[in-house]
Amino acid sequence: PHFIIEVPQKDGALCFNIDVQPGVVLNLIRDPDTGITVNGEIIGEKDPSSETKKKKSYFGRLGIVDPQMDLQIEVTPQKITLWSGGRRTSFTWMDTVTITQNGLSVTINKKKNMVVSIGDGVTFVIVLHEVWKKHPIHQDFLGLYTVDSHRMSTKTHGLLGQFFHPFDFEVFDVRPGSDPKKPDATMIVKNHKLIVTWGSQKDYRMDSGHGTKVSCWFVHDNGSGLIDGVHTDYIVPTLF
Amino acid sequence: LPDTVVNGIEIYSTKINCKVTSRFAHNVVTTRAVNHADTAKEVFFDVELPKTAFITNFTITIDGVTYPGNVKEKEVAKKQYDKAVSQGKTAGLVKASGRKLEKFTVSVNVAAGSKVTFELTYEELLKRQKGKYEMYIKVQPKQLVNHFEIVADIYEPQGIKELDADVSFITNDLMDVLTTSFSGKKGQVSFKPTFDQQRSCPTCSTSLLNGDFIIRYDVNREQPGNVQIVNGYFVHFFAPQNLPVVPKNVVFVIDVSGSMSGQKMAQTKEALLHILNDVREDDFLNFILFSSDVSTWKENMVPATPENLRMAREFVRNFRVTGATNINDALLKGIEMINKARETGIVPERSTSIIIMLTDGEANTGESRVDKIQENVRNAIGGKFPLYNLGFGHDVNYNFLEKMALENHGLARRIYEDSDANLQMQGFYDEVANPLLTDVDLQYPQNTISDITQNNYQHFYDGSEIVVAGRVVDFETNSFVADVKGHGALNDLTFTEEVDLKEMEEALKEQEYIFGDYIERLWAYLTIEQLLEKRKNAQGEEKEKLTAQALDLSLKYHFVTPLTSMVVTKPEDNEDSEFIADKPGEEVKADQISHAYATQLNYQPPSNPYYFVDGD
Repeated sequence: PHFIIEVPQKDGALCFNIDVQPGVVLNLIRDPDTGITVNGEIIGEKDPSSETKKKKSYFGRLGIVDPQMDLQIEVTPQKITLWSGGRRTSFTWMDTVTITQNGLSVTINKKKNMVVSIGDGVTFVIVLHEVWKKHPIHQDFLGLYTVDSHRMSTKTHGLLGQFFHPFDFEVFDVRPGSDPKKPDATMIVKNHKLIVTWGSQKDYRMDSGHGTKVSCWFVHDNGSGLIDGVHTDYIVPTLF
Repeated sequence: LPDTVVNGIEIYSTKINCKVTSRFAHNVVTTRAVNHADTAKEVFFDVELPKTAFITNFTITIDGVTYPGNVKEKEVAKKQYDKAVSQGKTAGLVKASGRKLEKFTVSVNVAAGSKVTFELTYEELLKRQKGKYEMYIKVQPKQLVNHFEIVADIYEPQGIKELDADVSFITNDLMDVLTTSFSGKKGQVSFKPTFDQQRSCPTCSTSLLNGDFIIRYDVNREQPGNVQIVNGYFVHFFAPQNLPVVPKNVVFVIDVSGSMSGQKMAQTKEALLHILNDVREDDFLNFILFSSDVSTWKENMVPATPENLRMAREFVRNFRVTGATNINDALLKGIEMINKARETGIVPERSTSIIIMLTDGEANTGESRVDKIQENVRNAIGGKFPLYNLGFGHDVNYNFLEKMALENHGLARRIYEDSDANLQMQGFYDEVANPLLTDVDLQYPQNTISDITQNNYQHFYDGSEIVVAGRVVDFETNSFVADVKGHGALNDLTFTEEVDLKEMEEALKEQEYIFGDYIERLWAYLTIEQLLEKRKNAQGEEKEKLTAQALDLSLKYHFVTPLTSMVVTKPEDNEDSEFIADKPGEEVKADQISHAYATQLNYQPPSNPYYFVDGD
């Protein structure tokens, strides 16, 4: 999956990919104060033996937990399941439904996306990416966007959560790269000096089919140097 | 004479043709017969149809001349009928027959060598219960039939998920001629036994086709609802899946008066013990017993813990019958108990309450005026939860129970005094045991629609379906949005269905498979059904208004309802005489619901117009 980190104070964006094996669960957000946690399980291509140049991986299962609300949400491209107080309610992506409960609001927009708002100030959008059912390689997957995190604590961490707090970076020495359209540059971030490449990724919030191009400085090698520690530090045993 | 000819009459064919489109069933039963005798013979035509169905047409064709049925206002038909009765030449056509059926019977004299064709048409909206729609056909040809067939074509725009036929008289030999198939939106059940396959034994001239032919199916439910719009009418089917069950607080109010002794009480106890096995752990319950006095099992509602359920079973096993029937105090006690449990927070906030009363008699002690009991109960419940009344046996005042249940958002059911009475009670409980949503409100754009049927329900039960129909009056808009709001076990839900009218028009161009304006007729059927139900509780001007509306629709859409009759002119002895097809009502007492009708070939009409006892 690709990650895009918007940095409004720099009027720019940073991107990186995380490539891990299907089945691995990554921690995306963890707030020790509120207990809100978001994890994602990686899926790969339909046929792992197919000879594609580079194996792509996506999020195929997302889990959101809010222990204060005794709430768990599991989302897959097939269905959406809510547990509240240990009791289960499930929906499909064919539903258009709004679920409200003591400050929680979940809206499923048929075959497009779902918006999860926990209290006032925490809102995630999960986008459903549908591919052609008979596609030989690819399968349906999910995207996660944090559109509001201002009620999450400053201790929030995770592959996405660590970027909820303001951070600084500097890019200089822009120079031609191996692809003339994608110049390289040097970036100083979190006390690391990195070689980054100018490129683009897509934001699918508005248009889950085509997406909107977002230009960004791409950090190589699973976000090394940009993320705290290494990407394998974010592997967790289970979705919940 | 060959086996095909019995008493000079050959039944050339009997065909039962059913077309179901979006749960709305249009059934045509056709029988063709020939009189091979040298003299005129009487030919009979019997059909048993569901009580929930409305007859829409009947014709007799003799030697190419068709005598149609005309649906008229009951009073108008009655005058015509009275005149004919005075000449001794008429007969009522429809009688109650068993629990779920009405029997339509007609006979005509057919001249030697003449042919006769009978054709009866009836329609009904199939209701979803326990996850299935069920279409019931009673099969009982009087003799072997040259060409016998049942063909049911089902068209469901949501796609058919499962389809089965359950035939009580099926044998290995008949398995080959019963076919069930479905694919996508279309399904078919076909049953075409050959002449020899109909024989009850290889050398018999009697038919083994005698019993129930039940078609059950369900549709795909990728979405919680489905809206269809055709020719200016819409129908919205709503049945969400996979929602958790809302905990319920149930008070069973049980009649233990003297008349319940013996088999009735044994069956009631058996049913209650079975129900206690199905009570969910997060439910609350209590029992109120009434005869001349009222007593309770526990002072307050109690949770259905294993220990409480054990004690409840012991209580059920041990209570005894005695005394008279004090319905008023028993119900008021139950209502007070539920209200108190709610006010004091004994029961969870997100839970729903219901009272289920079982009685076999009339209120005859304490407050015995039914109007006053109704008023007391209505005021005490205040619309907050439903009351369900189960009327057991012959002597129950069912109309009173039904009125009282309906005005408290519940319903009444008869429990027929029979060996399976316990199963009838359990069956009813199963229907209401799993509420998935409460306070369900189906909303449509105000300026776009008119004449909608009931669009709010206190409960949506698992395995059932809510159906709302109406007229679309604004065709300028391209999309039609339906919102359904309800309270679930854990949260409040709003389901939205959006339909693109142009896409819908394209999708429903498979019109050749669809009979006529099925949504319009479905809307008319549902509207009449609900108007008739409301009318049961209405008084004065309101009742007149509801009656006029229901009558107007019954006449317009040619439905034989409790407000209309169908007059069939019968050609006989060169002189016309008349039949009347009426809809028998619920007040027909159980002892008049006789199985004898099923074999009654030589029906003799009574000398006075008994069959005009108003059906509602």
